[in-house]
Amino acid sequence: RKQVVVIGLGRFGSEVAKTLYQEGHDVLAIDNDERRVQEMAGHATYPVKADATNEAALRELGVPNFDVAVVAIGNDIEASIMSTVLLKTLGTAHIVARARDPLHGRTLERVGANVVVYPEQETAERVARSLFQPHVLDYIELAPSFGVSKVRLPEAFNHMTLKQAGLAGPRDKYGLAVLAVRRGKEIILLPSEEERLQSGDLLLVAGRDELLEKFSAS
Amino acid sequence: RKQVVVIGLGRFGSEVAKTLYQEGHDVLAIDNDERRVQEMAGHATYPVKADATNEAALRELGVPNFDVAVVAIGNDIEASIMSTVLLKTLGTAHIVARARDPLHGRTLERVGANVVVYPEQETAERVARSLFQPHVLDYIELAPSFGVSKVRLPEAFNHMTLKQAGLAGPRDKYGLAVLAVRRGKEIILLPSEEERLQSGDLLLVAGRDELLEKFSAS
Ligand SMILES: Nc1ncnc2c1ncn2[C@@H]1O[C@H](COP(=O)(O)OP(=O)(O)OP(=O)(O)O)[C@@H](O)[C@H]1O
Ligand SMILES: Nc1ncnc2c1ncn2[C@@H]1O[C@H](COP(=O)(O)OP(=O)(O)OP(=O)(O)O)[C@@H](O)[C@H]1O
Repeated sequence: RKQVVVIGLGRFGSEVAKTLYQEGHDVLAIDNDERRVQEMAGHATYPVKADATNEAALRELGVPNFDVAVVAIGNDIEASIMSTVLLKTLGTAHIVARARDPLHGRTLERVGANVVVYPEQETAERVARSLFQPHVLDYIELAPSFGVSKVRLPEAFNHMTLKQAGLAGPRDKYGLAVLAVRRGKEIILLPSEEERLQSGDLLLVAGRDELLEKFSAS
Repeated sequence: RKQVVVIGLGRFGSEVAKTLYQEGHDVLAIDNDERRVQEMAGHATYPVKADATNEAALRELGVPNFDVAVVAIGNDIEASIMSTVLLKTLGTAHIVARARDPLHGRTLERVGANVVVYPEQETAERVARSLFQPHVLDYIELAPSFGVSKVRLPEAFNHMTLKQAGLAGPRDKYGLAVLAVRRGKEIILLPSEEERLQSGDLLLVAGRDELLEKFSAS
């Protein structure tokens, strides 16, 4: 059970606060917009109206006692930066701040943010990359040009074994390793090449990105 | 090489357009704010100033010829919905729309959006979940409570074999399967239990979420 202060309760900040609260942590949720504070009722431990660029207000709220803070102010660059400076001054060990653009992000790092996130840009890249790969549900990069994808089985492979499908390993037709298969509620780790695939299966597939693309385009 | 129309060039839309353009696709990037259109110069095939709620303007721009559209208007709910309705009318086969909240999202689906995304909320959940798991760099859910994490090797396991570390498989101490190890530029798929781990290694680990948490908290 940890204690986190979240500053700024727009879409990003309120969702951070709600998720942390649901995970059982103590969340002090700050915004200077009364309406946003009220919307957090029941979704955070302490929703409170305050100006996060006011050092006295932050001290009064006990912010020096928090180890972790998330600065979720996205548009008001000045408030985002000043709030981060204050958190650093008050001894916050770990600060995650959201930035509008790379210059804003670099500035936040300079004044003490440990982690900078770009919510719109991150999601945009995911959307752009998945736009023409409807079978690919998720992806982790393991190395440049090499990753692991969660892929919906293309219809063409229904009823084939991994071997028949050319998916029996990196030396097989598609050059991919199927690390797991999820079928309904069941998870099959490291399936054998005799595993018979079924429509609706989700596959965890590792391999070079261009090979993954060829396979998911089937 | 595909053709995509992106409507709305804020942080989300401009990044979608830029990413698609860099991947070699043809991108028609529309915004009714002249400044935003100019910022796209060199980053999209055709950056153009237009009101996306104006059917005649969209026809004139050849939008009926595009199969895929991304509606990236985040704040003006009315414009977002009307633009989606128009795209549907003009025959766009696949529409991805960004929504401000679930009600907005449901409405977009009703009027023809095939996929709805929530950039701020998606990133917020990722940030909240990774806040207290500094070793976990990425995660794919395979089933509820079961996933695959990309994890930085905790220092405590430096120089141990997978077997010595208790990571030799789901029946071993940590109950996890190590599917791959990345060491520098090298990727070892399905490592043997004799594989000796080194500080700096990235592990692809599969298992129940609470077991993953125990391991990454080491
Ligand atoms: N000095 C401040 N003190 C406290 N809260 C602030 C301060 N300045 C801005 N905020 C709050 O930060 C929140 C997020 O600000 P932002 O300008 O990013 O709004 P937003 O676009 O609604 O956010 P999102 O993109 O997350 O939906 C707002 O609710 C705003 O009231
Ligand atoms: N009717 C319209 N026609 C064309 N463009 C529009 C229309 N309405 C809004 N836009 C554009 O959509 C873009 C995104 O709008 P939004 O209100 O989400 O701004 P934003 O907060 O800057 O976006 P982001 O969160 O992606 O940074 C803006 O650049 C705006 O000019």
